[in-house]
Amino acid sequence: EMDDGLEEAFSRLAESRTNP
Amino acid sequence: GGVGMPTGSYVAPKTVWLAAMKAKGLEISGTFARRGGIIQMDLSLTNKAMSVMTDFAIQFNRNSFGLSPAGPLQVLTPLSPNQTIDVSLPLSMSGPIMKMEPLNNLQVAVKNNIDVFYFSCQYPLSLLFVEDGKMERQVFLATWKDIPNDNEAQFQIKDIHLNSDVASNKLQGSNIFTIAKRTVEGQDMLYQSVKLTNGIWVLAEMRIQTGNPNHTLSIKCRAPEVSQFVFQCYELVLKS
Repeated sequence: EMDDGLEEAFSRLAESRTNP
Repeated sequence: GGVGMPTGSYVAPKTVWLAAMKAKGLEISGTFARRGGIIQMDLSLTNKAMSVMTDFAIQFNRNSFGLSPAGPLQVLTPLSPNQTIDVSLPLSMSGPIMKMEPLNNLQVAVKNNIDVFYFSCQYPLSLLFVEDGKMERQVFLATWKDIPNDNEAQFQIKDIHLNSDVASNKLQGSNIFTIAKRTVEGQDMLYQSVKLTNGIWVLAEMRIQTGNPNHTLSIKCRAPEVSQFVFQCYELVLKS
C-alpha cells in the first residue's frame, strides 16, 4: 500500500510538471 | 565497449593537454575514466625531443573535489626519442580542496629529468558519480519538494534520437539512475538521481517527447553550481 502511495505521488509530480 | 569489456562510465577520447613545443619535447595527452568505482587518469607520454627522458613525477594543485594521485606516476623505463607510453594513474578524492573556476578544472605539474611543466585540464563531473547513487523513491519525492524552485536549472539536450528506455540504460552506465518514469500527454518524464563522491545529491527530470529529438533536462540540487556540469555529462553520455 505504501508503494502504491509512492507510485501515485510520482504520477502527481509528473502531472503537476506538465500542467503547472 | 564490446562483448566482455569491463563496463564503466563514459570515457572521452584522449586530447592533448601539454604540447611538445611548450614542454621541451614532452607531449602529454589524456582522459579520465571511472570503472567500477576506480578513478583513473589515462595518459600518453610522447618524447618528441632528441634525448632520453627519465625521472617522471606528477602533482596536482588543490581542486574543487579533492582529486589527487593515489600513487606515483609509473614510468618504469626511460622514454626514448619518438617513443610513446600509456600510463594509468589511479586517483583518490582525498586531496586538499579549493574551489576552482571552472569547477571541474585541474592544474597539473609534471616533471622529468629536463624540467617541470604545468598544464590545466577539465574532468567530466561523471568521474565523481558514485555507484550507489540511486536515491530511495520516497526520499526523492521529499527532496524534490524541499529544494527551492530557485535552485532548479533547465537545459535543452539537442538532437538525441533515443527513446526513454535506451536513454535511461545508457545513463545508468555512467551512474545516472532512473527512479521513476511517467508518461503524460505523450511525454515520457524520467526522474533520476546522481550522487557525487562528496555526498552531494543531484535530482533530475528528463522529458522525452516521441518524435522530438530535443529533450528538456531539469536539475535540482542544493549546490546549484554543479548543475551545468551534470548537464554536460548527460550530453556526453547520450551523444556517445
